[in-house]
Amino acid sequence: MTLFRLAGDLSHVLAILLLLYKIWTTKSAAGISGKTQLMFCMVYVTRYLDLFTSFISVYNSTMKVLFISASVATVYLIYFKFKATYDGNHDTFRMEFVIVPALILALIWNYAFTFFEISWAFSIFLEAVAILPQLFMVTKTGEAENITSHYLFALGSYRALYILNWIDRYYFEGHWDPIAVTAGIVQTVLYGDFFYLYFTRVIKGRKLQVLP
Amino acid sequence: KEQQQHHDEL
Repeated sequence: MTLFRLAGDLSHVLAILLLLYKIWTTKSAAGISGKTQLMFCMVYVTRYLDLFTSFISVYNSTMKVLFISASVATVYLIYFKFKATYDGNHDTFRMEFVIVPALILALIWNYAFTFFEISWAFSIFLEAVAILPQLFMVTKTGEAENITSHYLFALGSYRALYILNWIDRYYFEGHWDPIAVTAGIVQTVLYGDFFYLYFTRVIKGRKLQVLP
Repeated sequence: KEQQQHHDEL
């Protein structure tokens, strides 16, 4: 495992825990897109179907269990425990606009036409765009709380660090995964605007506000 | 082996 990947994974864990921490301590899901979290939950479940069929390492299995359980917990907090605080009326992005294309693409572009491989490709494609409802919500309400901004930054950094990991693996191991790399680049590019606002505002101690 | 290699990341 490359250092970039380890840093990426830790950034991913940090993002998930930050979000849970925010919702739990403020007892509120305000400003958080339930749709994005629901799609991330679908991403983990459809990608980690191999949890019981192919063992890679204790590290891999632990992370998979952590991602699935933290994601299910997040969805539960948003849609059940703190449902009253969830801004459903600002969370207007249509999930089928990304789920259907991700599924169609997975049926066309996969490493083998098997249930596991199609499910894996679907999860990779869906992950690339699952953040759209959240970014759309930030744009719509015009701002994000600082902790939500830190969450988005950690989540964006995760795939950006994976890109460095893929470059490293390509040069040193000859490893190249076109599906993951393509989706990962799209995923990172989607955070472009947000990264800019994060560095120019949040880091300087201001709240993240999108200009009208 | 090829298939395994694609799924060693998270």
